[in-house]
Amino acid sequence: LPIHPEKRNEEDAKLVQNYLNKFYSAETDPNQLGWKINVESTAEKLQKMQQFFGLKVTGKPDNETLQIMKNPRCGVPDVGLYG
Amino acid sequence: FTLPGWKKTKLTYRIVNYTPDMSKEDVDKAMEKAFKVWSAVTPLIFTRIQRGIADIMIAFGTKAHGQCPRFFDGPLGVLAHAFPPGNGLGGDVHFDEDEDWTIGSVGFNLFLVAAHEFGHALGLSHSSDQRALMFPNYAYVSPSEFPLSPDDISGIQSIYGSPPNTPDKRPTTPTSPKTCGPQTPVDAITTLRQEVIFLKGRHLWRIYPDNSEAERELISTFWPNLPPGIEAAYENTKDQILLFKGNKFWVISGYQVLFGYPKNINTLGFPKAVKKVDAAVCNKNTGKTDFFIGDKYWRFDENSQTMEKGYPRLTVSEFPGISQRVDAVFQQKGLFYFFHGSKQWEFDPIAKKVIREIKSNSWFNC
Repeated sequence: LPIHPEKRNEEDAKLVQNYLNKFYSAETDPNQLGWKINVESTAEKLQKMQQFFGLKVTGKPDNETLQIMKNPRCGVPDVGLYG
Repeated sequence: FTLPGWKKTKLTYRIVNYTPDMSKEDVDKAMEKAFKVWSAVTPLIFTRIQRGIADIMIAFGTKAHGQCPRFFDGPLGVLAHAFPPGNGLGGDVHFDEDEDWTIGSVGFNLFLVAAHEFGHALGLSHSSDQRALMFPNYAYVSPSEFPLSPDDISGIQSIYGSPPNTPDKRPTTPTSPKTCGPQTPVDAITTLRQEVIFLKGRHLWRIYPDNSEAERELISTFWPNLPPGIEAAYENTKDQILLFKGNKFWVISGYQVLFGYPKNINTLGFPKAVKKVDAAVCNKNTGKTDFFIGDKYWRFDENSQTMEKGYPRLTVSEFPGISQRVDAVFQQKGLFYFFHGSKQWEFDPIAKKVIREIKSNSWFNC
């Protein structure tokens, strides 16, 4: 049975959040001073990711962005230090 | 990259455990070959130890593994990770055992992923350059290809410099073999005005009819945004070439990729079920382009820009003697040259017969 579009959106939203937390969350960024709460919004992280992969920078999880997020990849974040 | 990297050039590594997906020898070889990629372009020397603490500890694990603060996520997704130079976890490399590790192109090629992760263990971060080994997403390239791009080399040499026996100059890839054409089956071939261009992996070879020596170049030298591993290519009737990979294609005029590409191949008239093209050639005499997929071909009318009705048809019905899958094909002086593996067949499209069978590297006067 085709996945209900609601369910699909929910899964995609989870994928996006998970991906951005893993690879684009500022706390891995050495420039992050002290314990400032990471106020970067999902849209800002998404724009960073789209910029990195040369996608159209919309801040929205369009199909092409989702496709890239589903590719098997390295676990090291794309921003900041990993240590 | 992260400075200062390792403060020594002699580094040790230890393979702590193995994946059941591959033989131990194949794992050992993959790791050794992956370290050689980096020692080829730096002064670094890697020595394997069997016990104790090495600079670079290599292990396979799943989900939460050992003392590692980062967890794996099961099959696909994250394949592996590594830590930048330093003590303790620093320099260590972990592979997700929930993946299918192989020496070939099926599953995930351990050599390629290890070479990437060792880049991190030496201090490199990710590159946004799609041709770079340090690009975060996995992309298979033939292991016979040297996997480092100029971006990888300039990054690692910014930390460690170049190998001691070469004058400190612009980062270079190891000297390329005599330009004797691809040593393994070619990916795609197209003409471009007087030239014939052979494409394989990240490289292309340009041949001029009256000049025996082929010129070998990185595809990225001409078309920085094109991925390696182009699968089909042809020159149309409008002095343009079209390059295909997967279900995408690019149109190039002169040396410029036209704006708005890549497009999906179904915009040419292929049904969605068609996921890739093996080879393509435009018959200059008829203005029709034949696309070869498996044992069939489709015919496209360059004038009306439409796929002709009644296709696909069996390749062998129109091209008797061409019964294998077509790796690549091009037209020269009215004749077609079909390539499969280490052979090519010279075909007369008017007489509809194979004239002769020749070795595929006959164009390189090796």
